[in-house]
Amino acid sequence: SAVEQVPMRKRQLPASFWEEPKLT
Amino acid sequence: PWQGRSIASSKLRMLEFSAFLEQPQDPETFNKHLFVHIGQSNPSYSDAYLESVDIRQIYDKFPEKKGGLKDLFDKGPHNAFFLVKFWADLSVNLQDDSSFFYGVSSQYESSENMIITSSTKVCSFGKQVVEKVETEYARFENGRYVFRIHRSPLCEYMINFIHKLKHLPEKYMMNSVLENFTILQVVTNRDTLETLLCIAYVFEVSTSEHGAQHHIYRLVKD
Repeated sequence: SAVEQVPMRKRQLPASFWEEPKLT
Repeated sequence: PWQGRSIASSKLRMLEFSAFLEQPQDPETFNKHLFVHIGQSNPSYSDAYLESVDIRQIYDKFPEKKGGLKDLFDKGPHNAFFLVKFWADLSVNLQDDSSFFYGVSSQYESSENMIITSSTKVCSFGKQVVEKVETEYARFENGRYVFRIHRSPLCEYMINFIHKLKHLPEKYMMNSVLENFTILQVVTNRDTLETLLCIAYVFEVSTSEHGAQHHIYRLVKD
């Protein structure tokens, strides 16, 4: 796979992927 | 309206999902702690569609051999594929106590009467380490068919994993471990072998005071 061993932070993922919702 | 806005294909919709710990307080009461939870939602046509993630970005986090995520997606239907990012709530005291119950409950609904098979694969560095396969029959309720996997016991591997994770002193260490921990759930029509839902789960530890959180994405190949 082209993305093997690439940290998740360096992958093309939506910004929301790293934003924990603060809802109850 | 739930198609594209919640975990639902044209054949099956997930209503609820939770992994939990029940700790007895006394013979009549117990505490229930939710590690992860997807509650009932009722999206409307005015709600936005789920964001999408290119499935190729996560291939290596899940089994890649024959029958792996790529093969499943190529087989389709593409509207059955989702990614869930969980922020798990580990703010609970764990003790080795045989009276504790670790379980998973989930519910689904369909307009079709069928028998479903749910395969749940726990993966470490993209390789399957344990799999649970469950078969559920439909119950006709309120004009639709409902499938309940109720209080399915968490396997020893998962209980040990949670305990080891809890022993790490810092959240960034837990997240570092969780970077290579994933779960793939595939729900299939037992008789036709059609994929009804395929859900890829990835994890971080919650920093919220409000318990477990999640984001849901559609998996696509642009």
